Amino acid sequence: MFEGRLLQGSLLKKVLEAIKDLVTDTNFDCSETGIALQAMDSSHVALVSLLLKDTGFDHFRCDRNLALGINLQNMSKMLKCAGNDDIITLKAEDEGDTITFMFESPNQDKISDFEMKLMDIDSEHLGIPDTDYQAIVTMPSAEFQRIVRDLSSIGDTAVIGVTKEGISFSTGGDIGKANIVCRQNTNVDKEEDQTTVEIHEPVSLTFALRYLNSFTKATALSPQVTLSLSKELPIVVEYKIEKMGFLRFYLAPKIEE
Amino acid sequence: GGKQSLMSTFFKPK
Repeated sequence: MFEGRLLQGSLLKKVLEAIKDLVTDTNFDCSETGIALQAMDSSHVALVSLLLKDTGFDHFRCDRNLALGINLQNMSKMLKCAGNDDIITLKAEDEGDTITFMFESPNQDKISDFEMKLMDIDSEHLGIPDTDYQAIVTMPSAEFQRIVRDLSSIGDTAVIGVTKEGISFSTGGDIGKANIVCRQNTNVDKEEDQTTVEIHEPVSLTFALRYLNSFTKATALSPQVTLSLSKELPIVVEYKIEKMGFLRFYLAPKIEE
Repeated sequence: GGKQSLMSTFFKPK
């Protein structure tokens, strides 16, 4: 059987809110090392990769590798019934066709049990090679969310450029154009408010803003976001999940004709 | 700007 008990149940709630509108049905791959998920959106332009390590769970047991086929909208509906401070336990039998979610209130005075049917999803996984990216920018996640939202009101594609100065976001549309530059900034009190740029090669790529907007639904997961770019490769937008793993979004670039 | 590429251009099925 598989069982995972997560003291910070809100993390799982936030993960579902971040991916339920991008991916419809996917397998949660459970093994003794934790829970992993890899899925593309319906247009195969974006890819989501989630890792929740077993060590991040208060209790974790997985006797046999299980691929739990789940409709994310339905799982989100059930997780919405959990309180933000609830402990969430996921459970599934090896030969079962359901998954159960148990929510325990902080002082254990309310225990909820939800059971959801599993689906048979034969998903193929893509091999994502380890890459030494030409540019890696870490910045406040709320800042990135704000920039993407603001640019989306002006245009539908963004040119993201990274130089040693910093990272720039540009767009244009019917009403005009916009360009936002965030400089490297390490002289702030809290580390999480820093913007750091690790650059090996200046790089500039073009992306559809509606996907970047969708990725920023994960902002609640981490105060920082890391953007990794390399010429002619998908951008990686990564939200680290403290002590557990990460939620990564890959977005294929738009190639000039 | 430009033509949207697909994920399968960059990452191959395992």
